[in-house]
Amino acid sequence: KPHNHLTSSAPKIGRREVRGQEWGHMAFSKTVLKWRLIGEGYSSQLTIEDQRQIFGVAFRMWSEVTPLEFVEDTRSPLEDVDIRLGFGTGRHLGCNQKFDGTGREFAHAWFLGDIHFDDDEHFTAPNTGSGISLLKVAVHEIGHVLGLPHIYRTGSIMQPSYLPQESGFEMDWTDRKAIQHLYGGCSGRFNTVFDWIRKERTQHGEAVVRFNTYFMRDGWYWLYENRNNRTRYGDPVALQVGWHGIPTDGVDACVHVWNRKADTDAVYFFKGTQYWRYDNDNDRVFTVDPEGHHYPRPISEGFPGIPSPIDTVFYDRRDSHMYFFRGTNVYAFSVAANRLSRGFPRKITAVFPALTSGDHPGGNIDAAYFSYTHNAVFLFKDTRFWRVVGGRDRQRRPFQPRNGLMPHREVEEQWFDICNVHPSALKV
Amino acid sequence: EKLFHSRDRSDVKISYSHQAELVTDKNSAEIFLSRYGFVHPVNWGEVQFKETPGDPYNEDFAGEEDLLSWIQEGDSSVSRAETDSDAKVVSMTTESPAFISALREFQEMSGLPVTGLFDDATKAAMNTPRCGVPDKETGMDTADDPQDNVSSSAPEMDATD
Repeated sequence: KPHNHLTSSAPKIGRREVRGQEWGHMAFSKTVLKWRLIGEGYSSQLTIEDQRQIFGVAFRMWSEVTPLEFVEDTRSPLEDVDIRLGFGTGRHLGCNQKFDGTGREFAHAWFLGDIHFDDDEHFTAPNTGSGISLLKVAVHEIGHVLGLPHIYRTGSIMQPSYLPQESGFEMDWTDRKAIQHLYGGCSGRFNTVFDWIRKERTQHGEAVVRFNTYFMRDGWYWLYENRNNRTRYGDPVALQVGWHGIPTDGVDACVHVWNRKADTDAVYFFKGTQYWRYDNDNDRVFTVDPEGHHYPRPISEGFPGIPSPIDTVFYDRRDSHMYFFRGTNVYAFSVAANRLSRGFPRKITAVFPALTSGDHPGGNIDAAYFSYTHNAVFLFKDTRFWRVVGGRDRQRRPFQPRNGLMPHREVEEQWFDICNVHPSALKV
Repeated sequence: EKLFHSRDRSDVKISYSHQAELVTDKNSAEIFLSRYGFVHPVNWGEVQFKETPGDPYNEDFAGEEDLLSWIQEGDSSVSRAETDSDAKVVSMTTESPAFISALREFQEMSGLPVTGLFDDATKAAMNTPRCGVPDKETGMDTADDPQDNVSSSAPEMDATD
């Protein structure tokens, strides 16, 4: 009987580490959490599908800014479900705190993962005009279950009172840091990181060059908004959503080769022994490019002397060379001469020496990335990055070796909120 | 298209028979302040497990008046804590320092002018739709708002053109 489900949700050792019955503490010690809209708790106002879809988005919003992942579980025994959601009116779902009817209290959450919504309120799906946004309330209550208390700051999703939803509300910087204060930031390896540059014309007809930054991991990617210090709302998305025709399970590397003068402008994706050229204008890979090359194309054909597969590659506009990384070696490739530069391959440690003894990625680099935001090259490996000493650094400190590697830092200290979501949430 | 069976669609109309009691006077303000922990921090974890006698799931919606009639009839099945907490509220006089202090704290947290008076702005704030989780709970030092531990300023961008 429904009443029993609450008693069955008495603290189970191991199911959920409840550190004291109060907010402000990390509530879960595992990272993949199961949720369910309980059968006896459907709302009478929205279709069941809508209810589940809205909750799926709410959980995904938390997953985009925490190391936690959420998966809807409609099969396991209820006591194995970490977060249980349900609607009720008045005395409801065996809960001790009855609801007060239309107005005032619209929902509450309990430490052990129960979230109740007062079905006397007029809940609405996002962006459907008046009423109380079920999405916004669900994000708030899930915040409680994850351990957040009420936060009295304008703009916080954890304010106790409901503010009519401005269209497309999102979690702001401080709420993100509050939850990361409990669960930490997000870290992980990347297949590739790159800035995608494109020429556009403003409405006044003047030509401008714009870029966007992308992080790719396995079959999904994030657009990183450097000016906002976070990923784009709603990311990650599956690769095939934004990059048509590249391998859907991920790539080894991507590089954008362009020169304002030499009007070189080509985006290449590498995977295994093959590579693709991307057609920016038509937003998909070329099958045949303007030079008549068919794709996918063997790397050995397009870049003679470069072994495959490669670990990563970046393009240095200063010397118009592409630097391919494989194992502990680096290969400088002249774009103009279309051949390997003399004296290469060389050891990565020789071309990019460590400034601090021993603080060097060694080899098997995950990603090499020239950032237009930071005007610097970064080498990524695992959850760390090393910044390459640039021209300006050496003007200030001439003793630093050319292309020296500064001491490592954690990726999450410089690029924020690049968080996975559960694969089942990718479609949400 | 919402699924309806009655021609006048009354079966999908949200029945507004259950209107929440609004905070209209100082007594109801006291109940509000007590419920959300401004009088005494609420042990929210305990509330979840406090056994309410009887089988609350099967009874119909007990409106406030029904509940009050219970209390007035001295129905023993109403749990001690419930009457206790109401008793606690009733024990505060409207001008007691405890009431004024709780009111001021609510006004401060809500970003209202901290007058200590039950004025219209405070009444309106108390009637705004809100989450049922108390604002102040035992064991939670709201003074150290988790925000304090987090530098809210975004890191300096060393962006260059």
